Amino acid sequence: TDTYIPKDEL
Amino acid sequence: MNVFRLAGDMTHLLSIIILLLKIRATKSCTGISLKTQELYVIVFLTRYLDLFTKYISFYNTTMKLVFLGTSISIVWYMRYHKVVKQTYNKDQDTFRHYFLAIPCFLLALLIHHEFTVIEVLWTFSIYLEAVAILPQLVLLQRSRNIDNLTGNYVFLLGAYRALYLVNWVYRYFTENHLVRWIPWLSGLVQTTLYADFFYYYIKSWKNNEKLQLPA
Repeated sequence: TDTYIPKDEL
Repeated sequence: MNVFRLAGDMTHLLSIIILLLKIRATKSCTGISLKTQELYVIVFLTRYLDLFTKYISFYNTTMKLVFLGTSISIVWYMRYHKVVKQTYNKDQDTFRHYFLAIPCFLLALLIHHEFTVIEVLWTFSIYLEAVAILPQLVLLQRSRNIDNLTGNYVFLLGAYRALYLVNWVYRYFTENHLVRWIPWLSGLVQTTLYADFFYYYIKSWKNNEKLQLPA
């Protein structure tokens, strides 16, 4: 899927 | 960053600090599962691969280093410290944790967001974290008396992911309904595994009695 999911969590 | 996620990270950090204090102050790791601690090292190593390639924030980088450092030092203490390693319940901590890691890795190969090394290993770390507490919960059921620090450690560890669930609900409604199935479902499984521990922990706290898990 194209929606970019930010990896900003620990 | 929202207050739920910050509370979750602080709860997670507190749980690790309590465990380190228990080991360093009492020079004992009785009741602690080395298998679970080793799984957590694998979780952090596979999740923080982009530690040096992707800078998100000072907080993010610092916390990743703290989690990596503390989890590795806990395993070191339990494996190599001359006094602590004598107190490890080797004959009770018998959960085959590879039976947990391998299915998680296979699942990550099948279900992931994109098929790259970093992403598959990140997904593996999310699945593995969900089940990593199992050896510790099994050990708690086997060890008759659970000391307060160990009980508090496991409780805070479960509470941190429950706070993350709240954080995900908050982010869903405030960040244009971005869906994160993989961490959501894994986080739900992870928190559910603590359900009966939470029940007995809160009951023992209410009745002011020793924490005891039914065999």
